[in-house]
Amino acid sequence: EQVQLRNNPRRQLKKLSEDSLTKQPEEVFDVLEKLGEGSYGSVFKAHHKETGEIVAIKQVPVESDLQEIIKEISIMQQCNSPHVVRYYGSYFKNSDLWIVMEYCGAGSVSDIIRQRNKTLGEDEIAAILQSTLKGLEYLHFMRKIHRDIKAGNILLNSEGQAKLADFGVAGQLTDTMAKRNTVIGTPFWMAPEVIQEIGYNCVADIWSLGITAIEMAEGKPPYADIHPMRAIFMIPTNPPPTFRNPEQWSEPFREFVSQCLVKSPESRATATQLLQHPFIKNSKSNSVLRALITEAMDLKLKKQEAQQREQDAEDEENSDDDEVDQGTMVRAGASDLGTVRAAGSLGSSSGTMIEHDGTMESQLGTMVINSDDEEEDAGTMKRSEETVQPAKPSFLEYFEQKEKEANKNSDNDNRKLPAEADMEVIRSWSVEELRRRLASLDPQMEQEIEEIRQRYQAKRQPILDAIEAKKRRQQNF
Amino acid sequence: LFMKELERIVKSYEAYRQALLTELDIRKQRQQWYA
Repeated sequence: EQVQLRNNPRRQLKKLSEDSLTKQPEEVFDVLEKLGEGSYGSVFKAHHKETGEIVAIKQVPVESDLQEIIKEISIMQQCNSPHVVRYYGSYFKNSDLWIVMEYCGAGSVSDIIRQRNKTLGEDEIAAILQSTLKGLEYLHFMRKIHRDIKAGNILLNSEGQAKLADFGVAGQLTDTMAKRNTVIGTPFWMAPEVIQEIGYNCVADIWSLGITAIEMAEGKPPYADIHPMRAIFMIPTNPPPTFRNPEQWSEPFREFVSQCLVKSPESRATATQLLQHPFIKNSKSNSVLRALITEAMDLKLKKQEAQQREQDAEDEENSDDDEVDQGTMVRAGASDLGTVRAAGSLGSSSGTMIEHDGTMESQLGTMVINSDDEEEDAGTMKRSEETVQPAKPSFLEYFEQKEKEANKNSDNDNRKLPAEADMEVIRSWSVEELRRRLASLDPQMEQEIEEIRQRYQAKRQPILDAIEAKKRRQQNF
Repeated sequence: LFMKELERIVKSYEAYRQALLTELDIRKQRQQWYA
């Protein structure tokens, strides 16, 4: 917990100012290199002129499924944790939506493994898992499920702090809907209960974390050599996967993974419990990741230089190939596995098959079976009791610290707080009432967003139709 | 305009959520204290 506070960067961009947001994005940022190509747009590294800070900008075509982008923005915006990638603001530029986010210099854990062509050691894994667990503990406290935990979605900043990224398929649990039923995620990392469609809650992320631990140790998740659709059948049927060579790994690490990979979600450990596990408790500080990050960044730079030289030589070649990233914010290579999405949704990249190490690995988009709307009707879902957190979670300490800071410089904080009268009303409510209100927030917000989306769409449509008609007329001429 | 409106909505909900969460947390801590 101490580390979390101490590692907080000295001067951090919190949010883009109102003034910045009214300007053209090019006036506010210098767009630097392209970091990657996602399933729904490109990610660039950019320099925020005012503060000198480096940010990541995701450029998404507006004709994409806006609902999903809004969801991603909304989830990031609701999060305030050093272990969740921060959202700074958005711009509309021509036909693209620019989403400005925190930049994580070292890229994703899977990028690092690939760049170094080396799997990670136990010390490194423990340090990454600790930060990731803090992010998950926070997220789960907010009753949000990430649903796509894998090395490709864990980003590291240059200080070695791990941050959860890519909330495109994340979900919110409410009190009336304590379990979700949408089959979502990336096949090899998906928990048995997610695949079985029997309803799942936050601990589904813990299963994926266990698979990610094996991925970091062995370079790929269990069943990676078989077709993902077959893996989907094997995960619920077979006993929980283990290491290929268990004797290579320490007892605490094996035990940690076995606590994540418990098939019955009721018996699976929570993020808060796992933070107390000896493998995590005894982990070294983020400094163990420094060498690894430096090496990966050097290799990336060398690769970029070599690519640049190549490009200069054969000027003609356009590097925009068919390779599809899976929504990772930093470029992921061909060996990464895609999140499964429904055809027609943002990542409708399903079906591309790639050859990797002699085995076929499917590049599937994010798979969504049963939409969340349908879940609302599922009356049989019963409320699952959240685990009682024995120790004060680290993020609460972080909040307290943040609150203190906020009180100190309250004039700098442009976030509007409910009026004192509203606070009085809130204080008068019972715990049940507070929970009920909290649970109804997201559906209310989604409804409001949908209403304004429809309103704007109604305004936009005649203009678009007119443009289209004009274009057609010009073509006819 | 759409993004502005969107941001306004999300911001106000976020502030409200934070207030509810803080209040819930205070109640929880108080309960633990008395327990």
